[in-house]
Amino acid sequence: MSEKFLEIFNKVNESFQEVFKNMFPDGKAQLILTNPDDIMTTGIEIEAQPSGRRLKKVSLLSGGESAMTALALLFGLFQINPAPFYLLDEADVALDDVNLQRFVALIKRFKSQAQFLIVTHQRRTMEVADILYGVTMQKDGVSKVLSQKLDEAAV
Amino acid sequence: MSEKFLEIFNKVNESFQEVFKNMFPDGKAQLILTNPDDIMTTGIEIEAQPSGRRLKKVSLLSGGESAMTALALLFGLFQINPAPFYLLDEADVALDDVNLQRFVALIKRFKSQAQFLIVTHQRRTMEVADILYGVTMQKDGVSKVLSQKLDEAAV
Amino acid sequence: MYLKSLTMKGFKSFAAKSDLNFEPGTTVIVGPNGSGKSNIVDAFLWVTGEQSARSLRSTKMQDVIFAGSAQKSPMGVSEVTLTFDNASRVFPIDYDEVAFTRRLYKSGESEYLLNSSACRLADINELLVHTNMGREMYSIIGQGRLDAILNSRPDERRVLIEEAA
Amino acid sequence: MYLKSLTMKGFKSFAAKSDLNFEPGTTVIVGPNGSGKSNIVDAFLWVTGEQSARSLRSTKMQDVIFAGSAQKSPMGVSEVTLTFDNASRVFPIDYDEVAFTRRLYKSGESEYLLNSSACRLADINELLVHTNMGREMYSIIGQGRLDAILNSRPDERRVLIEEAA
Ligand SMILES: Nc1ncnc2c1ncn2[C@@H]1O[C@H](COP(=O)(O)OP(=O)(O)OP(=O)(O)O)[C@@H](O)[C@H]1O
Ligand SMILES: Nc1ncnc2c1ncn2[C@@H]1O[C@H](COP(=O)(O)OP(=O)(O)OP(=O)(O)O)[C@@H](O)[C@H]1O
Ligand SMILES: [Mg+2]
Ligand SMILES: [Mg+2]
Repeated sequence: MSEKFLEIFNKVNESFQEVFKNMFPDGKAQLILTNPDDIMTTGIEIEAQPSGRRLKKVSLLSGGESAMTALALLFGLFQINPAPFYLLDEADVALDDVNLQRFVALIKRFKSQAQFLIVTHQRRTMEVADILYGVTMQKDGVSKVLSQKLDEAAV
Repeated sequence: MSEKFLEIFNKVNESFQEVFKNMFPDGKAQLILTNPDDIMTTGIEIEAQPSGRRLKKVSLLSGGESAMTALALLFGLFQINPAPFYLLDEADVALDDVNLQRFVALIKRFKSQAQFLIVTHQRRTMEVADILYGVTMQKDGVSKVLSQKLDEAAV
Repeated sequence: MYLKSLTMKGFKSFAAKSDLNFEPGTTVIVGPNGSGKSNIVDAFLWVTGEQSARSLRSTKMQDVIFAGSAQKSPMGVSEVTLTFDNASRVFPIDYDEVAFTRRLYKSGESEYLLNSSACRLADINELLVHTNMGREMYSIIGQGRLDAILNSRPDERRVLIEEAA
Repeated sequence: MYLKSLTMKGFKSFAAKSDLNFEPGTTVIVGPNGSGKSNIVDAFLWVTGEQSARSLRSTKMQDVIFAGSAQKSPMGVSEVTLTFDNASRVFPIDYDEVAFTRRLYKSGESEYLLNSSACRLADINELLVHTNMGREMYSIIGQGRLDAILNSRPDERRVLIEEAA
């Protein structure tokens, strides 16, 4: 059991680092076992540094930096253990323009391998859509879904 | 003591309703004493409905709806008990285009009565600035502040 | 395997029967504040077996049933169906499509259906295990929850690796 | 009364002396993710007496001192000064300007200054009471904290009214 855990930990760690480095060429990130001598109970620390300063515990990162680190971890896990679909509800809300572009590039990179359902208010994120659904709240307090297949609508 | 509490409660409630109604003409909001028979220990419930459906407890509101309700309460309190300055760190992050306009209008409405310091990534919010400060992180891991007085810079 | 459709009726603000059809690509959902976007996310969590009302932004499970409005009366039942394409037989059952349905009545009684015939929650969970969605459902990130993966304690993060094992 | 300036030196990522000058109007602060905007908000909370490291996104108070970087060594002291215009004598002391300073040394020793002469935190708190900023400081809304006013329990909300009384 503990060999299996260690094997997967190393794979996820490598994958997380690869996704992070792909977004932040000057940065680095890593997972660390808090107690490597006892694999059965050890915890996992996360360190990341988007712009190549010093590696820091994630608690020290800013709002946007931690969102990007969480996304790198999510997609790092995806590469090792893919889920059938990913549902992200305004995951891009804390991002500045540059990180928003990285987020969009990340979705484009993995788009052919999984289904993504993305809730957003950001125009740039809408551009990745194959299908766009608009939701409205009608006067009677009932939500309504309006759909538009982008390739048909020739937006 | 309890008369004073009740008097202030009613004033804040009225002010909160006025600010909310000003932003949402078809909506309503109110503060409710959970136990009006015992002023010394009663709690305060908040109900709001941005678009005139039924009044709801704030726990049922969406991300953007609750942000707008919190802003209405903040400025409702301001009208009764003004603080010298208000510091808002990305308070506009959950807002759609329409609510973002309401937020900007709210700041413009109170701008002459208090000093506002607003951190934002939204271009529309930047337009209310009299002074704009840019902050950057330099390569050596040290933050630097760059300032620009808008009227001088004739943006 | 891929998601084919989500159908809601009486679930939160979706009083009327509402359908979202999916393709293997990327679907983006947009709309004003309070229009019902996060309710759609909650519908996914609910139909795949979520048992905690708090994770659905509710105090009790019946809160997911359409509560009525000034013009419409409250409903007595909430129903959501999530349909997967199963041509690749990732779900080890002999159907080209697999549809999970969850129903909740105002009385508190709940029903689970698999391709329209009654089943238990355990049956649905057992099938979902084949999709790597895992108990922690880290593939569904609710509004404001992206940081939760980072903000958990080091010992709580073990489960991310354990589920991938 | 209005805010005139904030000066930071060795506070979080502001290693070098940094000044923000204010006018009675509206100041907007922009910048990329991780540039230091929320650190400025923390500087306001800290200089006005915040005692909880957690409210400053830290585990211990010394975490507010510049921790160094690949190119710069850590600093031994953190200092923030907040200056108000006091021509209207809202602060009942006979100065046209009132400057609050807080310093923290790596040793854990902390100092408070009022117009450059040593004072106690209690002196600063006593002056701040005249500004309606109140103990709860609801006039400083940190990142992601706007909803906190709504999400508190009904009994916890009493303090909003009590402070206004
Ligand atoms: N059981 C229910 N019956 C009727 N309406 C409900 C029910 N539960 C929630 N709602 C309403 O659904 C509305 C939409 O909520 P939702 O959180 O999905 O909005 P949203 O589109 O995500 O908005 P935002 O962009 O602000 O995040 C809210 O106004 C809420 O009060
Ligand atoms: N004591 C310290 N010494 C040096 N750097 C620090 C210290 N404390 C925090 N930092 C760093 O300051 C940086 C800026 O953080 P801050 O939260 O202010 O960013 P921000 O501009 O608000 O970004 P965002 O737009 O993502 O919210 C972070 O990378 C953080 O690691
Ligand atoms: Mg939402
Ligand atoms: Mg910030």
